Parts: sequence; structure tokens; C-alpha cells
Amino acid sequence: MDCSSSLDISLNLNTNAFDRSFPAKLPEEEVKVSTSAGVERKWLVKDKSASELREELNRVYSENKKIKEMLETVCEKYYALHHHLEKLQSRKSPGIDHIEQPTKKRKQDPEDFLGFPNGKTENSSSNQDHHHQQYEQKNQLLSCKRPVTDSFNKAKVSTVYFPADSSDTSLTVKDGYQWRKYGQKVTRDNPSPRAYFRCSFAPSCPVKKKVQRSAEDPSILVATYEGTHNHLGPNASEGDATSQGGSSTVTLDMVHHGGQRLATEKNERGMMQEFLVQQMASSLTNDSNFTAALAAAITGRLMEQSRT
Amino acid sequence: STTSALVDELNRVSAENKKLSEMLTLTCENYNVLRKQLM
Repeated sequence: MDCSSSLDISLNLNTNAFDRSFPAKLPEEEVKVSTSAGVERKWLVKDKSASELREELNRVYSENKKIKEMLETVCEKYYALHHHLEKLQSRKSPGIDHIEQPTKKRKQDPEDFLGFPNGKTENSSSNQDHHHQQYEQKNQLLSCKRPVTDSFNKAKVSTVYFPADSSDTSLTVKDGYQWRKYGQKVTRDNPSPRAYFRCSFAPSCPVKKKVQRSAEDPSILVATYEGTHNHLGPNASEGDATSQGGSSTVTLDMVHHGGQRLATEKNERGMMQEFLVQQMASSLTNDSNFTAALAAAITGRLMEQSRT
Repeated sequence: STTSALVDELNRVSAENKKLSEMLTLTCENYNVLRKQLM
């Protein structure tokens, strides 16, 4: 409600200084207009004496002044209440609905806030203090709760880039976990669709991932992981894709050279594997025990075959 | 002339009072609506 537009009391009137004792005259429950104003009077009778007219004019002036005072006070209270309501509404958060109850309790006693005279509040200052303490406590609770909910809702997000065959349209990446695909959609910024997966390695695992080909380089699959696995990784070598965070997250400018980089890495990894195989073969052949055992095994196998 | 001036002034102030009273009624109504909303 735009109160400022509907409640403009500035009528360019010659107002005098107000007596601020007005709120004491307001009723306890609701504000009601209790003046006799509103009755339209037309002074068309000319036969009244000037003194009577002056007297009546003075009465109307005082009534005018009184109405202005009331109007100003009610407007002030209205704006204050409006601000209070706005503050309360801005405080509202979907995650903390259960704490709303105590705040409403405070709301049930708006006279405290409004400053209107109320026998109950005047006579029970200890109760008011108690309510105030409760209100403060709830506020503290609210202020403490909010960051917790915020941090809780803030899921860990990491991005991993995988090389992909351009002919493969399955949008699956081998990160060691089991994933259940639950959706796919086409995005505006990318010609290839985006697939949505949920970790099915553990029943209550909250981790989700989105997989989409890179718009810059379609030979790269970009997997975005959200959340943290609530279970151990499939095995040590495969590791936790989401926990690789820093190492696996590649910035966007690297995407331009991503294909070349990944190809180099692949070559290096292949060379390393070949080297390891060669080293293992040479160490085994150099081991005389192993050679003898192997020879015995082969001989035994040949003997068995010749018998059958 | 003094009497007519007084009558004119009385009519003006009365009309102003009426306008102010209407505004006050409206403000009170809005206020009470807001108050009920808070409760």
C-alpha cells in the first residue's frame, strides 16, 4: 500500500503548533474518529450576530486544529507500523518458518510498538520486559540461524572437464561414481544439450551433476558437480570427483586450449603406462626365481595337455 | 460586510474540517487494516 500517496495531510493550511498529548485520548483497541467534524455546515443565515459567528468560528478553528493533530499522529503511527511490517516481511525467510511463531507473538501486542495508551502495558511493565527479552532472544536466534541456513544451502560446486569423442552423444563421463540421469534440456547458449545426473552410489547422496559439451570446444565435456558425496569414493584411484575441486576445475580461458592440453596429457599418460609395463617386464625377466616358476608352470601345463 | 466575511470564513473552515475528517477516517481505516494484518 502506498500510504504516502493516499495519506497526504499537507493541505497548505495555517496550522499551529500541536499539542502532543493527543495519543492519550485515543481508544485502546482501535483508532476511531471521535470528532464531530464531517458534518457539513453552511453558514448562510445572516441574521446571526457577529459575536455568535466569531464564537462559532473559534469553535470550528479549535476543531480544525484538533483534527489536524489527530491526523498527524495517526499518520505518524501508520507510517511507523507500515515500516515495522515491511521490516518483518523482509526478515521472512522460507527456511526459518518455525521461528516465525515467536515473532507473531510479539506482533499480537502492537500497542507496545505504537505507543498508544494501553492499561495492560502500563500496568504490566514486567511482562513487557519479559516480552522484550523474548523478542530480543528471538532476534538473536534469527540472526544466528540465518547464516547457518545460508551456508547449508550453499552447495559446493566444482567443474571438471573430460575429453569426449565428438560422435558420442550420451553425455556420460567416467568419474568412478554411479549416476542416474534424471533430465536433459537444451540451453540457449550451447547447441548441445545439458544432461542432469544424480549420484546413485549411495541412496541419500545429495550430489548432482550437469554434463554438457563445451560451447567453445565440443570435444570437451564439462561436468559441473554440486554438493559433497556423503559416502566414500568408489576406490582410491578414481577418487572423489567433487573433492578434486581446485585441481580439476579449469578456468574458462583454458577451455580454448583445452583440447590440445588434454591431448598432451593423454599422450604423457600413455607414455608413462608404457614405461611402467616395460620396467615391470624387465624386472620380472631379471628375477631368476620368477623365470624358473614360470618355466615350471608352462611345463606342467604342457604335460597336462599331452596327457589329455 | 463583517458578518458576510465571518460567514465566508466559517464556511471555508467548515469545508476544510470536513475534508480533514474524511482524511482522518481513511487513515484510521488503513491503520486498523494494517494493525489487523500484524496481529
